[in-house]
Amino acid sequence: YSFFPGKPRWPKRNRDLSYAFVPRNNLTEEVKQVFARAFTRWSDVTPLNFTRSESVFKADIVIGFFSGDHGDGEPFDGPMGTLAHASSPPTGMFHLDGDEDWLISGDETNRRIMPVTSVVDLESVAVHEIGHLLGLGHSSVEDAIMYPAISGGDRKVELAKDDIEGIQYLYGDGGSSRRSETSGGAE
Amino acid sequence: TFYTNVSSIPTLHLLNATRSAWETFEKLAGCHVGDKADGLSKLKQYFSRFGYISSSSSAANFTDDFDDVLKSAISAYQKNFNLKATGKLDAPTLRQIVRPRCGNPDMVDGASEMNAGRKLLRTVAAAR
Repeated sequence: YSFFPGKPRWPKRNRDLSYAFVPRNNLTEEVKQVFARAFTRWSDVTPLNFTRSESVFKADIVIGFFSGDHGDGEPFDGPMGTLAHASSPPTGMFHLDGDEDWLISGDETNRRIMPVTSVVDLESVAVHEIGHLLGLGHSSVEDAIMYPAISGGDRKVELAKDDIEGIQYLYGDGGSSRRSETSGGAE
Repeated sequence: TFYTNVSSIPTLHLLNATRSAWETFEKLAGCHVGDKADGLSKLKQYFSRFGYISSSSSAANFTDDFDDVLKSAISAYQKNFNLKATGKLDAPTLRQIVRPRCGNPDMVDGASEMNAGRKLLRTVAAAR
C-alpha cells in the first residue's frame, strides 16, 4: 500500500464524514446505494463513519459525474481510459467519467462478471476512489482495491489485506479488527 | 449510462467493447531506445499523466523519439505493475497500459511507494 506525500488523513475531530452528490447528475436512489455500500466497506475496518448529506456545500465529500474537461485540470477522455479520480484528505473531491457505461450490481463477491466489455462495475471504482479520499495511494498488489487498473467486466469490491493494513495505518481499526479478520476480504 | 444488471446490457455492446483512446498504443509494440515512431509523444503524455515523466516538461515538448526519459518511465511502470523491467514496449507492458484505470497518478514528484512492499521484501530477503 502507499500514501499521498505527507500521509494526509482526516483529522481525529472529523471521523464522522458526510458525502453529497452533485444535484445536476440527478442520480437514482439505486445508484446512490452503490456508493453507500462502497463507503461501508471502509467504515467496517476503521473508526470512520459516513453519512449522506443533501447539501454539497456542507458535505465533506462531493461526488459527481463529469465528461471531458470539467475544470480541475484533469480532463476525462471518453469511454474507457481514465474512469475516475479523487483528491487526498481533507479535500473530498470525487469525480467519475460521465462518458463511461457503468454496471450496478449488488453481487457481494470479487469476480469476472462478463466477457470483454466496455461496461465498468461502478461499485469497484467507488471503493477504489474512496480509498484515495481517505488517504491511500496506489498499490502493486493486483488483488488490492488500490491497484490502479480494472478491466471492463471485472468486479472487485472486497478490501484485500493490503488495503486494510494501509487504511488502519492511517486510522487504526476502530475496534473492528475482529470484524476485519472475519470479513474474509480477498487475500 | 447505468446498467442495473448484466442482462440489461445490449449484446452488441458486449461484442464490440468500446475502443479506448489508448488502444492506439498497441501499434508501438516492440519499440525500444533509438527508435522514432508516430505516437510515442502521446505515450509520453500518458506517462506524464500518471507521474512517470516529470510534469515540468510540457506535453507540447514531447517528441516521437524513444529516448532515455521514456525508457526509464517504462521501467518504473513495469516495476509498479510487477512486469519484467525491460524498458521496452513489450506485449505484456502494452496490454497493461491500455487497461482502463484510475486517473490518480502512480507516482508523485518522481517518487512512488506503490511497490514499496516488494522492495521491502527484497531488502529483507537480501538481509537474510
